[in-house]
Amino acid sequence: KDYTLAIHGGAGVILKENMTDKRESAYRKSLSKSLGLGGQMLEEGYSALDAVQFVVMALENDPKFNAGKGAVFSAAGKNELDAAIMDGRDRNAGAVSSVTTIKNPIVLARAVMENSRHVMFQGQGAEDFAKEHGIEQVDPKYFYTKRRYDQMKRKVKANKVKKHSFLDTAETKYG
Amino acid sequence: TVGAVAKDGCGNLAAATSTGGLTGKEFGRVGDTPIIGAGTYADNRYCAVSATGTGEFFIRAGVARDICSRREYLGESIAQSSNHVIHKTLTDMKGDGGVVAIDEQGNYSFAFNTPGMYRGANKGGKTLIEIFD
Repeated sequence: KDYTLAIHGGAGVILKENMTDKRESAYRKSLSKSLGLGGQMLEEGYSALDAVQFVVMALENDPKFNAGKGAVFSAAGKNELDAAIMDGRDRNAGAVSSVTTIKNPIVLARAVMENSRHVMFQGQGAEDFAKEHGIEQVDPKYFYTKRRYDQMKRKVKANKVKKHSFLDTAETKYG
Repeated sequence: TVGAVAKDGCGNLAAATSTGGLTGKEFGRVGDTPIIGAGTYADNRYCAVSATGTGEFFIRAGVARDICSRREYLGESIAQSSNHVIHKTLTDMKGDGGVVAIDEQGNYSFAFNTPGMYRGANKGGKTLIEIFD
């Protein structure tokens, strides 16, 4: 029982008035499921590293959160994903950025940490490394959700009107 | 952005963060998540941190490593260090977002300067889930 796990699903302009009971309970349910998964792993003696990886994978697979499936779109209409993992035992770390076909970027980040002499791979290099190491790749369409695509369209339209500022309001700031 | 920090039964710490970035971001833009020391950091001696927010500010402030450094050099608690870095260092730069952080004793802290952060904790089976400030 001597374990602790803390998780987040993103911060931002999350306003009570925008949050329906149904939506709030859906988010709470997802957070509770991830906490339960991670807690059970730690209870069964899995490492902190395994627990954080699998908890983040669960959240990446949940389209409500801005990571993996359900990620926000770039202005070019693409999902460019980033992830990192770090082991407190020896401060070893792995990170990937701007990947577009990796189903669970946190899995690739861990492979970089454990199977390469580098800390970070980006873009095509990261995708090639994934292929060499059998990390699951998907068609970029896998990440699509209408909600996020519509958010991007609104944002791009708004930015045409006024100078681009990523310090915008509403949840588009964090996707 | 999603993230997790954990202390296991052997006293080891770890941190993990994953994101799609910012809606409407420019091609090739990378935020703090994959930058070790900005959005993700873990050191068994002091703390593990996972961040979410406007990445540009977290990179410039080196948020995740700074929270650990305040514990290392000033001996602050995880609550003191994470709250200082979010509510002073980051806020003074006009940055916004939040962190989940944990120390080597298994104490955890949520610190954020936005109206809400999806967050939860499980300490030895006792769980807590919050969304709003």
